[in-house]
Amino acid sequence: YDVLRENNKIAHENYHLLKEHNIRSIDFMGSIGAGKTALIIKLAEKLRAKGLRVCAIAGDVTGDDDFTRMEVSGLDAVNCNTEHECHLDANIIKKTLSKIDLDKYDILFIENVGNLVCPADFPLGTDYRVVVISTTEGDDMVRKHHDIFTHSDIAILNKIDIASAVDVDPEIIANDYNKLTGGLKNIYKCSVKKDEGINEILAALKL
Amino acid sequence: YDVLRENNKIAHENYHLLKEHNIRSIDFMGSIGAGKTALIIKLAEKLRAKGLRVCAIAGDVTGDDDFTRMEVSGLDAVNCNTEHECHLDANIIKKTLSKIDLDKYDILFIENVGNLVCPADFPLGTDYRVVVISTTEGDDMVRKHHDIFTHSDIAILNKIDIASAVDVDPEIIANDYNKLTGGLKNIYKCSVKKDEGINEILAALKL
Ligand SMILES: Nc1nc2c(ncn2[C@@H]2O[C@H](COP(=O)(O)OP(=O)(O)OP(=O)(O)O)[C@@H](O)[C@H]2O)c(=O)[nH]1
Ligand SMILES: Nc1nc2c(ncn2[C@@H]2O[C@H](COP(=O)(O)OP(=O)(O)OP(=O)(O)O)[C@@H](O)[C@H]2O)c(=O)[nH]1
Ligand SMILES: [Mg+2]
Ligand SMILES: [Mg+2]
Ligand SMILES: [Zn+2]
Ligand SMILES: [Zn+2]
Repeated sequence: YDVLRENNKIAHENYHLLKEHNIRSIDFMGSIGAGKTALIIKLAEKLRAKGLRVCAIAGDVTGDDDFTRMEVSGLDAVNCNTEHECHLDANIIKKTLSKIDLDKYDILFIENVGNLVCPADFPLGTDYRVVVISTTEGDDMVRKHHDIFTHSDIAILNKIDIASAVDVDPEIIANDYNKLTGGLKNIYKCSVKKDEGINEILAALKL
Repeated sequence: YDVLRENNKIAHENYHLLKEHNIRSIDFMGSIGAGKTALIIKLAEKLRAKGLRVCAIAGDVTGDDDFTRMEVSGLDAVNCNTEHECHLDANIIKKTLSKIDLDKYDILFIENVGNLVCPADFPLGTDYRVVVISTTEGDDMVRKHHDIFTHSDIAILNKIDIASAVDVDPEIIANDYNKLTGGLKNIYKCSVKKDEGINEILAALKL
């Protein structure tokens, strides 16, 4: 499938470009409304407090809601609209990277379009690929979306503070994840709202 | 774009097939985990109580979670896996319809794959297209996904029972919807869990 091969070639170029500038990069994929933006803002706050320089690319189909939230929080950000695609690809990231002064940053966060299907097939060239889901989507997210969890490095289960309000047991999701990944990868439970489990995520991403 | 034209042609065939069998049909699109399955099960229960015969097609990328939940609830269902696509299309629905004895039913519910982007471009041939979102995804769903809300008939905002837990004001979402649709379409607030707002949805779908 040429589209995917072409994407991987450009992803490889992005990877080398980021390495030349000593930037550690993370692609945050995940379901619509799982808390990707909230998590990125929270992680960036903690990293800036440690003296690290962080930049983010806010991917979305349309609009600049996430970009604005990032900027308002004090996080340097660039808006990136796909207009039609339901996933970011390496080419749109290559173009977006050309707008950023990479020497000014240590860490790059990319927020992908909310979707648990297509982003799995389009690596962007980052060091880590993370999938963010939340309890409020139900306990079947892992069972229904094998590809994206096998094509990523870690998973994050957010909104554990309100799991009982949707009758969801986080352990069911964790067990499904361990079964699918053979126990080789970890899923991190957190609540961005309550600031719980965030430091474990920073450690897992070696930040 | 040939794919879309081909899809619309088959959708038209599906529409006529369903009309020949006097079946009213609804395509439930929406975000991942918004409550599409829970809503379909609840609507079917109320319709069966009125003596109507209901069947459902459970669309998903993989697995049979939703299909099983429907069957366990007493709703006749057929499982429909796309394997890779992040949306159902008219062709897969045509094939699935051939497995159903259409003379046995009055109403057909189709649950689409959870995704607020691509399903907008792929009508299936149903009478109504509905978009289900929920408060727990945040208050920006309408602002970020114009196409799917303009290519559908009504919208449903579920999980209003826990809006405050995610700091979301349902009125913001309703205002965005009214602005986008020029007040010509309605968004229905509901809580499937608390059985609130369900009868208004039945009325809106003329069921
Ligand atoms: N209760 C609770 N709500 C949360 C938490 N994290 C995020 N939220 C809420 O969940 C909603 C969605 O959060 P976002 O950060 O916009 O999620 P997102 O994944 O970036 O959403 P999209 O970019 O639109 O796909 C917002 O209303 C947040 O306030 C959490 O840990 N607990
Ligand atoms: N509090 C609350 N939880 C709800 C409501 N409706 C659904 N839920 C919960 O939300 C989660 C997702 O519901 P589902 O019916 O699986 O949603 P879905 O849209 O069919 O999900 P996918 O098919 O996986 O995209 C489940 O844990 C439900 O219990 C509601 O009105 N209020
Ligand atoms: Mg976001
Ligand atoms: Mg479902
Ligand atoms: Zn897709
Ligand atoms: Zn798609």
